[in-house]
Amino acid sequence: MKCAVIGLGQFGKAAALALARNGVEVIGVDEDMELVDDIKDEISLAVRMDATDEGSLESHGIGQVNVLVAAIGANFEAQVLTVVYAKKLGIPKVVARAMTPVHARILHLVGADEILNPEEEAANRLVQRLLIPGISGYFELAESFSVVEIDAPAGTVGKSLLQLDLRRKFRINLVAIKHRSPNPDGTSMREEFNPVPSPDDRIRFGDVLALVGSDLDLASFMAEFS
Amino acid sequence: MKCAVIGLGQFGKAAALALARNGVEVIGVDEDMELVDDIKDEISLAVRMDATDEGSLESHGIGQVNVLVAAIGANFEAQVLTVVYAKKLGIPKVVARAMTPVHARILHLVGADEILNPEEEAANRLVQRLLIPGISGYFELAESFSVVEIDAPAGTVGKSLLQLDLRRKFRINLVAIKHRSPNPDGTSMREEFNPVPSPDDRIRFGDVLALVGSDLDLASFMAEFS
Ligand SMILES: Nc1ncnc2c1ncn2[C@@H]1O[C@H](COP(=O)(O)OP(=O)(O)OP(=O)(O)O)[C@@H](O)[C@H]1O
Ligand SMILES: Nc1ncnc2c1ncn2[C@@H]1O[C@H](COP(=O)(O)OP(=O)(O)OP(=O)(O)O)[C@@H](O)[C@H]1O
Repeated sequence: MKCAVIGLGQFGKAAALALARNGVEVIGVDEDMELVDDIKDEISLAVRMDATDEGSLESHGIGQVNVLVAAIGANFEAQVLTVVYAKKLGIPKVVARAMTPVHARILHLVGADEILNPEEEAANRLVQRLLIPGISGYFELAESFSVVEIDAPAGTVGKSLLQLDLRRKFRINLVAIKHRSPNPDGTSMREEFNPVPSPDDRIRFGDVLALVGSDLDLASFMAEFS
Repeated sequence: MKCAVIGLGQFGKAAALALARNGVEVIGVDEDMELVDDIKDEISLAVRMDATDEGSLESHGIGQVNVLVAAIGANFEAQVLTVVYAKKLGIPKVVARAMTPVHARILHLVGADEILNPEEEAANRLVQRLLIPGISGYFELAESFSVVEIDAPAGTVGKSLLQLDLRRKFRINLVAIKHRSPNPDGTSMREEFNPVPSPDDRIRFGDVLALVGSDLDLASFMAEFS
């Protein structure tokens, strides 16, 4: 797979490096020579150029990639032009970041196949974690239906999964249990991960439960056992 | 709950607004008057000030919040000082963003309770989605163990969950099925979400499966049925 990353700021650089680590052929582009220099030993090709120079994009082989990640930030005009030219060059998949829903809509209209807003998504996930104490992970599968990782509520400690009967009582699926226990030398904690919990497993104090269910059902479960 | 957000860039502003939408009392701080002005009608209190002014933080009541989100970006010194002063003021929970693992380590050492790197996390999630075609969602529960949303592989279409026997054969938990079907008027698609799939449910073409399992087991499942 061949991928172009346009804009090597925090997001673009992280994407370029992660792709390269996974064996993808990456062409990185930025108009800032320092950023191009920093990354050139870690990806296939790093080019200092203005991404809004259509001829330059083509002559550097950008048109031959399977995926282009448009990671320019503040300069919206350059971001839009990048997406437009990428589609003109026939690149099958263009992923673009957008600062706001309006920017996202515009980028969709000019051809972006997928839109991301890293800061907004991270902020929303953080807020979920802050609003519900004991939540250490949160991922929305659908409107009001999510995967959450929560500290085992007090009322569940010592009970077996069979007793809790989460599926029937709460329509909640317990997909994994993380158990923290002190290392044998007693100087640090280690984490045991149980991805296939069985009915006789008991919840222990300090366990983190990975649960899937509707937000309402998850809330009733936590209310019942807190 | 009372929350302070220091730095109203993309991430800070999104966090402040999301908290306020959820009824949290939010104090937003930035040294840029324009950003303070933009947000002042949507949160409890917006203050233009230098967050590294300890006295100023205290006199604006920052010390009374339950959670402080340190969302300053490029100015690392200001970010570090913000975390240090927040802990000095006795704020129980301080969440800080960090640009790199080294920055994260430093912020942890000076007292940050939780570290985020929105751009890096988004980039890693994007790369997962790009590397495995048909993945529309990805969330890591633990090292090499995740929740994925994938287009139903060709080989599963028409089969029932009982036949697929995912749990026993692949140690995979199918937690939900999203089914896309045309609206009755035939002009658009609607999505049906099945959060409690039963053994007789059959996979239909175009379904998106939400699966939980180890990366290896998920890969074998996809290899078997693609
Ligand atoms: N016309 C252009 N051609 C090439 N690169 C560009 C162009 N315009 C901007 N860039 C580069 O895009 C990168 C990201 O843009 P910018 O710094 O504005 O966004 P950001 O939101 O701060 O990014 P991040 O959050 O990823 O750090 C910068 O490194 C910048 O040099
Ligand atoms: N000492 C300070 N006191 C108050 N606010 C500050 C201070 N230093 C920086 N800020 C503010 O922090 C905000 C975020 O910082 P910056 O713009 O450097 O980060 P960023 O990575 O571009 O942020 P984002 O990705 O969230 O847009 C800016 O709005 C800036 O004005």
